[in-house]
Amino acid sequence: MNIFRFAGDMTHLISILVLLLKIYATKSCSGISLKTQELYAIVFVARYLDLFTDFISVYNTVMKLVFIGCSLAIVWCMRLHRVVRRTYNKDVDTFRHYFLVLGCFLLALFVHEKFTFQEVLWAFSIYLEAVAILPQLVLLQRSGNVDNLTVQYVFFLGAYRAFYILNWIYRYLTEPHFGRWIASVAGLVQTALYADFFYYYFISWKNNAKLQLPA
Amino acid sequence: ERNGSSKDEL
Repeated sequence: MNIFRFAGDMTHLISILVLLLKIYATKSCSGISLKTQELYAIVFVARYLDLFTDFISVYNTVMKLVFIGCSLAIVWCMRLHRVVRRTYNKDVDTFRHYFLVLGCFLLALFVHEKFTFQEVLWAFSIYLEAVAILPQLVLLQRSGNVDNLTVQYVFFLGAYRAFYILNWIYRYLTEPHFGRWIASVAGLVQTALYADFFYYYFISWKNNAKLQLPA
Repeated sequence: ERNGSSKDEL
């Protein structure tokens, strides 16, 4: 465990807690893409299959349970909570995310570390996580100005993967045979997707204006 | 935690 990875896990946790706070405090999920939340639930379930087979550390197990639990709770809230579900605006959340699932699964069938059930699903979850934010970014663009908590959610989510890239560089330099190419390349793609969002977030923060994304 | 093991990251 290095400081970059720990910082990444903490910002990832913060992003999920910010989202839960927003939904719980405002009893509203306007501006949040249910499709992105569903993709994240699939990412965590597909990636943490080893939860009960490989014990790595208490920290690892607890964090996996928290991530799976929170992502399923958010999807449950947005789909079934009698108050929150009415604030979900499905006609702006129109990204066809099933194509993302299919594309990532096909890619995982061809590009993986080992051709085993767990490894293919792990690669699938890595690819899917890289693109899972797309429905949310499309929704932000469509709805123009959005509330701060949603923007902070995306911001922390981007920061988490940026920390992980520093973690992979650090581990590559310090551990002899550390090769995590699939996660590193997908992580770079993921962080690049956020880069333009960060740019507009920084510009709006500098001008102390509301976030304006190009249509 | 087992270091360098394949899937020790979240």
